[in-house]
Amino acid sequence: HFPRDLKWPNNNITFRILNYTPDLDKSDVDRAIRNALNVWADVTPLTFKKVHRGIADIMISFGSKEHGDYNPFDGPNGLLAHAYPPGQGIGGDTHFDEDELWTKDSSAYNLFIVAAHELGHSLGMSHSSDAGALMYPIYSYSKGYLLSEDDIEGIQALYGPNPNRSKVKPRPDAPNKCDPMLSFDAVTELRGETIIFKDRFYWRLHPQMPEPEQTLIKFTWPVLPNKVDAAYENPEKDRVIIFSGIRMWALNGYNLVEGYPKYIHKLGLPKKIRKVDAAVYIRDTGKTLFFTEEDYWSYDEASGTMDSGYPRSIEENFPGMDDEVDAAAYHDGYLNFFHEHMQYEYSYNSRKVIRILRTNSILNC
Amino acid sequence: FPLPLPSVNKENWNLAEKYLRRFYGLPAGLQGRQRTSGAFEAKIKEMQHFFKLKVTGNLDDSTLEVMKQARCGVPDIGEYN
Repeated sequence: HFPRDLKWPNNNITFRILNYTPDLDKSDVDRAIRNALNVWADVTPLTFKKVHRGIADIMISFGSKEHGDYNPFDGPNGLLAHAYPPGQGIGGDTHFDEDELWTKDSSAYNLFIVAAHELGHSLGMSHSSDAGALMYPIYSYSKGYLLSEDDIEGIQALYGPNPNRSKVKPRPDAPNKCDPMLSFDAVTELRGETIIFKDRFYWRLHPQMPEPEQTLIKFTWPVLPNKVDAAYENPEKDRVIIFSGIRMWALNGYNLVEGYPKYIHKLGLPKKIRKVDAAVYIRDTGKTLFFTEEDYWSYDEASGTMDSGYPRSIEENFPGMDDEVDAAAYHDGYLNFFHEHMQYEYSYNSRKVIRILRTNSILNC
Repeated sequence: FPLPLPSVNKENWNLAEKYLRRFYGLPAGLQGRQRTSGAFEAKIKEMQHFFKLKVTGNLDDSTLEVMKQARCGVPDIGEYN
């Protein structure tokens, strides 16, 4: 919240759209604003009435550079918008930077998402430090339900819950890297960095960065799904393959490769396999191992075919390991298997587990 | 007081200064060499703490990367209170 927990004294709030961006149809702007207000109305007793003249509680406008409030915008990118907390006069007002390109989709800055964030300020919400919260100050595109637990707790602390609605299921908070029970969804290398997927987020570990960096998957790759099951890098082909359900995507660096998604069955996996739990490329053999439930498969990258004699049992062929794997990585003859909150360092040559660590030890915890 | 890292060029330094002035109330103008620099470090630390970066007070790459991302700018609420 803002200092002194600023809020509107009553629950019936008026808004007025003073001008429109030329980037979108007028009706699209109206819809984006109304939907953004509904995000907050769904979880509070607040109602929003549109007015067409006079002073409204929330005055919405598009402007560029200095636009009348001595808080200038800065041209394209950088600052996207700002809004004032509840109060008289300029209080509650929301300004969008007209120098941005406003869109309905993910191709540029999505007006609905930015409006939902700004209108949070207009209602009394300050910035959240939870990277998954709508009130996090950095823009990221996402589809589906916008509010996190942190957003809902914040707004309901000011106005209470919506008496006419059953409790909505908020987005979970961003995973905490030092949670002792932390598990991973997928781990891969990407041109010397390590990328760890967990829920809607990924951590990026760079040899020159002292701390892992947590980002929403959608922030970097809007077309990827919110949940990644497995990922691996083939450095010879400079490709990272990302798996989610029966589909897979390919990255070249941070860019998506055209022609994807493809079905995982194109790799030669049988149709009964509906997801890959983990994948890892073994540089020394040129093979990629796919882990599915209690079994694993071997894929020959050079010929692009599955090796015969598979699937094999994980438990029998990797002595000392659990029977299932969440994620796997390979470094200098060692396979690191991640399962739930444990990490198993397996020597590929001596064929045994040589160390057991916490999963999040890779995140400096 | 901390010196800019070798990798931090003048452009990045200016960007950081502008960012901290706008969002973290870094005082504008010179206020004596030592004091300005102490304020700069304190504001970087505040920003690093909020974004859950490693709190060093230095303008490192991950700090600069966050500063360069598109964001919301909440105006100073003091001006109309």
